[in-house]
Amino acid sequence: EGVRSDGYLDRLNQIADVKDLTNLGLDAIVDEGKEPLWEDANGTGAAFKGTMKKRETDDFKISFAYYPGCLGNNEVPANRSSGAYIFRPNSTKAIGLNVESVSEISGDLLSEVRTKIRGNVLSIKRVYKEFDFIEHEWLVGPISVDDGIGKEYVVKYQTDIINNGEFYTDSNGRQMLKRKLNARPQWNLTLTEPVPGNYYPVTNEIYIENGERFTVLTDRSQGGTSLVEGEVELMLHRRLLHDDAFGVGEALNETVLGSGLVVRGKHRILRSKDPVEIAKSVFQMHLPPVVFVSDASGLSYEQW
Amino acid sequence: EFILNELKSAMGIMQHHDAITGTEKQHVAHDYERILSTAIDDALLVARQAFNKAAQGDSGKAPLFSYDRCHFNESRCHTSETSETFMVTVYNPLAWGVREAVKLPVTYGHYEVYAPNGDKIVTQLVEIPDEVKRIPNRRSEATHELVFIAHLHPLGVKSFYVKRVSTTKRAIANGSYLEWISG
Repeated sequence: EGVRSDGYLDRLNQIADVKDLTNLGLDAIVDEGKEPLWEDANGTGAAFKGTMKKRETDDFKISFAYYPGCLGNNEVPANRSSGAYIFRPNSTKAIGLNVESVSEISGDLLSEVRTKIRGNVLSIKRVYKEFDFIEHEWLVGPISVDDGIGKEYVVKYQTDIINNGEFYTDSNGRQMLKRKLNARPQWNLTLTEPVPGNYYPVTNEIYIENGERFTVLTDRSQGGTSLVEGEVELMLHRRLLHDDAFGVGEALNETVLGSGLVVRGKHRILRSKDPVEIAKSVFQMHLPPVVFVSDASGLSYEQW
Repeated sequence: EFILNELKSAMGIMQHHDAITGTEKQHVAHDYERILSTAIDDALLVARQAFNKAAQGDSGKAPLFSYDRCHFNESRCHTSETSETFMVTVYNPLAWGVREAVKLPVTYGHYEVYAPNGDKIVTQLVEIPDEVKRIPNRRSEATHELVFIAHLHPLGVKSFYVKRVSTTKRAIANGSYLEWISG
């Protein structure tokens, strides 16, 4: 309470001081001020860093970015628009989104860091006292298209793992398959679309490893890749203004009350290498407990 | 059975690749929403009857509980937002025991949650982010989420009793709130 500042350095110092207030296994969510809590230089996007007391290696950054959609007349593949069927950004570099504000909550059951990010993005990094995983809840949208450009939003998890361009995604919920950047196992590959050509379906799980392992479980099917060493990238939301001429005949531009849709979901981040623990977590993500709420007016505790 | 068949039928339609991926035309998307939403609402009838049957035994009394549809993806639930006391029934569909955080949209206040053995359990009140409150078309009075951890048996059902104790107490939300606002 009362810790506020307009200065960047002041902010870092204060956050370092505040770490003792967290009473969970979450070790301050910041790392004693040795690294910037967030960074917005070079347009690489906003990030914050987290460490957990239980596992010193739980150290990664989360940032958000978007790919501007391609616009073309669809007459030849080179003029294909990004649309419902086709992910075709007009740039190989995603545009980073900066942090607007950060807040922190700590209590008896959970601690979380809420990061408000430019472009209608909210990122909540959450640690439960009882659970070993880190939960990343994201809320994206409505995506603004006032500039006439369709956008495809992604989240990036940046780690120190040297994965040599290799990452693993599940095969429609069955076995995990190894994916290699700019490569296919059966033929020599020349990619005309360097970003989408490296995107793969993620029904449940995507991970990178090299000694240690960084796994992200999704709560729904998403597209995922690892374009940069140590990074896992997942697409969260899209709003596009042009049809891609693959049959739907409409742009992927859904609205509610005139504004774009808001999507809200969760990723579960695991550092475990135990296949049983990971498999159980996958099931728990997809078959969570069913919760019924019923009015109990007139029913006392004793009667219950 | 015919009510459940309606939901099974709707789920069958939702296996279409356009429904899965969202590559259908917009009016088709709305039709899918209509079919699925109606089927879920109707299937809740079965849940209501089943739970009331279990709760009443053979007494034949009038139904005790009504189960309203909660929209947890928008942090809204009419019953938990408006009732002073409510019951939370949690079913674990997995064949092993799990611990899961249950989050109930509520208005600001002091709440007590009791586990099936009658013990009061630890809870935390967490403010719902403004970004969630601003979701277009969201109609809800909920300002916070009441969080507790449910320990569930394999394929087990547990019932929790929630009681709103006070609405005026200050500093009810247990936990520290710290905010930095950027320049």
